[in-house]
Amino acid sequence: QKRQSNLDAFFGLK
Amino acid sequence: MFEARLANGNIFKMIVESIRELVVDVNIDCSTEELSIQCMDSAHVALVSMSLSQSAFDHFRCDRSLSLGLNLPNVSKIFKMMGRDDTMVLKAEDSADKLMLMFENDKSGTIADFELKLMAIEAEQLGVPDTAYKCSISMPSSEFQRIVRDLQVMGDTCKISCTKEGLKFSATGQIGTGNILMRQNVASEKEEDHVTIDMEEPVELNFALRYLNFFTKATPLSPTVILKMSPGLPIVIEYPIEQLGHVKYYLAPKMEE
Repeated sequence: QKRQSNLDAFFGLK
Repeated sequence: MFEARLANGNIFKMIVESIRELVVDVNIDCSTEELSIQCMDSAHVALVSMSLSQSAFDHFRCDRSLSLGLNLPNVSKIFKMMGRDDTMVLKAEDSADKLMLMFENDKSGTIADFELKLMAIEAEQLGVPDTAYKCSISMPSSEFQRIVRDLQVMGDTCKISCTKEGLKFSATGQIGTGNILMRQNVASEKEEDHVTIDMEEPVELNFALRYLNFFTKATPLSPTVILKMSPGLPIVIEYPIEQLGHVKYYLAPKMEE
């Protein structure tokens, strides 16, 4: 089973 | 005062149609250089990054950078009243609380004008790092649309792997597994049919087909689509708009539990 990651982990909020 | 005139208003309509199911309330940021949108979907799984250069417009005036807060489904309803060949004019005062949209049909001489109330949308600006991707693939956008549509039958997750064999799309579900392998093809005369695969190192990532399917709404904007991948990073799916701009989608991968 694969878990959906989200972009906050990759793109820092400015 | 912001005022922009686009002879081929249909381009802007297609941009709205390509993102309105993914991001609902967005700020269209107007600067002297371009109109741009950067917005994540509500789940923060996908990011839309759109840019349309001032050079796309026959007339472009932006005295002061503005953010036009709009509800895209409402904007889409207004564009249903624009004729295919209409010129589109956007206009807003600096104290922007409303946006004027005008559609001019040169042949019939009719002019339709609409006024949309603007919304104050809290925009979280994201730092999207510039990445040197390990794999970059350019392929016909209609081909990518067909692959995504076909694989949705097989399951909800698409494994995209780029190896020296080529680019493989796979999906597994209740009824079984489907694989579509694309190889480099620069032989066909029509540039638009070319598949070019630049692979620095093999990459294999998993993505939700539901999101990939949303992204293919941008297919009418560009005959080609560019996929960029690096191990463990979000994929970038770019639809160039001639030399005038682009609609880019970033999608976070699905990780092994």
